[in-house]
Amino acid sequence: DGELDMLGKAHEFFQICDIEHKGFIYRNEMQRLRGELPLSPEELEKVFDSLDADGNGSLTPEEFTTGLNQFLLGKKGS
Amino acid sequence: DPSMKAGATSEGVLANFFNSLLSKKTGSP
Repeated sequence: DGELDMLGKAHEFFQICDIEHKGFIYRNEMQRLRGELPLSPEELEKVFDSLDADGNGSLTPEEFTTGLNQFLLGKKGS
Repeated sequence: DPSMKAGATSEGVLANFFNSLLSKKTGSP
């Protein structure tokens, strides 16, 4: 299933940030993806802000995958 | 509401982020 594969990837990328396995990541930990993705620090901060739905300054795997799902739904719709 | 304004610009960034994430090779195609 492609969707499961995507969620697996999302989880994998979350783990890259959450090296301490806290179960959530802070804004600065998002920068660990800079080695993996061609995004600038500013862009990664924007991504963090977009995904941090409740605005509490930390990102859970749920918020991460919810953002991914919404992105995929938007893609399908257009 | 400043978050509304950020929403418009961050959409493209978010798309870029997820596209990069999904195109990253982690398994078989």
